Amino acid sequence: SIPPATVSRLPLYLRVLGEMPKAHAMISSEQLANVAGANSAQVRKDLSYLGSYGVRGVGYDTVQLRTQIEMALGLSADLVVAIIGAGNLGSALANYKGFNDWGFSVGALFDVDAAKVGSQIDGLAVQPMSRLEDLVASAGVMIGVIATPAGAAQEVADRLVSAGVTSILNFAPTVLRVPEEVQVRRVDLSTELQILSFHLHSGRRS
Amino acid sequence: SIPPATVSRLPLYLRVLGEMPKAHAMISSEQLANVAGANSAQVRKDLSYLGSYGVRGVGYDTVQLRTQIEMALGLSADLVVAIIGAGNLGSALANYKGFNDWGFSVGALFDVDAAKVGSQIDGLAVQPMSRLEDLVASAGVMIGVIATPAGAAQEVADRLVSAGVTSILNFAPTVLRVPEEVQVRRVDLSTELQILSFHLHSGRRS
Ligand SMILES: NC(=O)c1ccc[n+]([C@@H]2O[C@H](COP(=O)([O-])OP(=O)(O)OC[C@H]3O[C@@H](n4cnc5c(N)ncnc54)[C@H](O)[C@@H]3O)[C@@H](O)[C@H]2O)c1
Ligand SMILES: NC(=O)c1ccc[n+]([C@@H]2O[C@H](COP(=O)([O-])OP(=O)(O)OC[C@H]3O[C@@H](n4cnc5c(N)ncnc54)[C@H](O)[C@@H]3O)[C@@H](O)[C@H]2O)c1
Repeated sequence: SIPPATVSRLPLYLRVLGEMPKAHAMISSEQLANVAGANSAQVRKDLSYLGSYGVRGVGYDTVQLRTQIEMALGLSADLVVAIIGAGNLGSALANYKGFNDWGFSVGALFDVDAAKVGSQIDGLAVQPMSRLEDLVASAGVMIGVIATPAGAAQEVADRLVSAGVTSILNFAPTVLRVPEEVQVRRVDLSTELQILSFHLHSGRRS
Repeated sequence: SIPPATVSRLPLYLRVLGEMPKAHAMISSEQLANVAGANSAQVRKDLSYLGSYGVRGVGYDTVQLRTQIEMALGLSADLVVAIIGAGNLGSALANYKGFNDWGFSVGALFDVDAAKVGSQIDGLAVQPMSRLEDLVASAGVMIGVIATPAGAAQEVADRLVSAGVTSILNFAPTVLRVPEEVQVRRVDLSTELQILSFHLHSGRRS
């Protein structure tokens, strides 16, 4: 099984491979490491978990490596995402064209605010929360994205989980409690800014 | 000096302390661990780097601990942020009231699109990129937030760095090359979704 740190680096290698010119048939672990901001021994170790071993002095076949990473990440199938909370952030996410680049598509948008329900964002109508369970089923939603205020996030997570969703991307600044088999990734803007502030502050001190 | 993994957990402890009712004078490492999704030995170790040792059986003073973490993260002073790229994501960030909760304020907004320059977002006018250097200086910008397309991100980072900004939060899906003394944090939506996809895919297999 692949260690979590390796899993979090695979998307970066995939992006680097996607940015290579088509004519670039081979890539070395040094080149991958250089662009991905990792070290080449770590790259070789990471790729070995996919059963991918480069040829010494020649490197890895870019097309084959890309397919192997896509398979490992399960990107070969289309993954449907639901966004809960059609406010500032939720609507920016719904408008985001980048989803499709990696096989993700927004299948449904939800909000509790009656004034937002029925409005269209990038061709998709905002639905009331009362329809969450049946739309998650009918649209085949695999991932729930939470873009509600922090106070509503837990209740939204509970509904997603009871509707059968086992993957959650949470933008609300709160720690969610979910059953063991549910995966949650957090994106917390204030945490990122506070970590930057720490380095500004300790840099000044040193 | 405080290890990076500890630094990345401090904002979480701070959020937990902020959510405690005022009457809650003491908090144990178990309580902090429980809400922050960490383990209590890790919490005690993390807090020891701040010179904070709880009293066995009693715990930590919540007010004192909060002040110690804020000091360590350098949150006592107001930190000014500039957002580059006033599109979907940039304008959602500019409208985000959560910045102020932690002492961050948006001091300037920039865009290359002449049609956006001069428009107001949450009371702040979008400025042309030609004014980046003088506004970074006059507004005292400490952190640059990049919300431009990936293709423009490196050039924007270079301008921020040459204007004296040493902290960057990058939302564009590309790896930035910056001098050693510049801190960059990445928030990459597609990486988060791909990691969720990995678990969906490997969960199905097991
Ligand atoms: N805007 C940003 O740039 C930004 C950045 C980082 C984090 N966040 C976080 O993302 C979340 C959303 O932020 P925002 O700026 O979009 O806020 P917002 O107020 O603009 O939008 C929140 C939306 O959620 C809806 N909502 C509230 N309760 C709900 C519920 N129970 N079920 C479904 N929908 C519900 C509201 O009606 C509203 O439309 C917040 O938790 C915020 O802290 C936002
Ligand atoms: N919208 C989202 O939800 C979302 C989510 C994750 C990541 N991102 C990433 O964030 C970035 C912005 O996404 P978006 O959806 O807001 O795109 P957008 O096209 O709506 O906005 C981009 C803005 O950047 C401006 N711009 C372009 N080149 C510039 C330059 N050299 N200097 C200054 N401004 C410049 C454009 O004029 C535009 O206003 C992209 O890199 C995207 O991949 C967006």
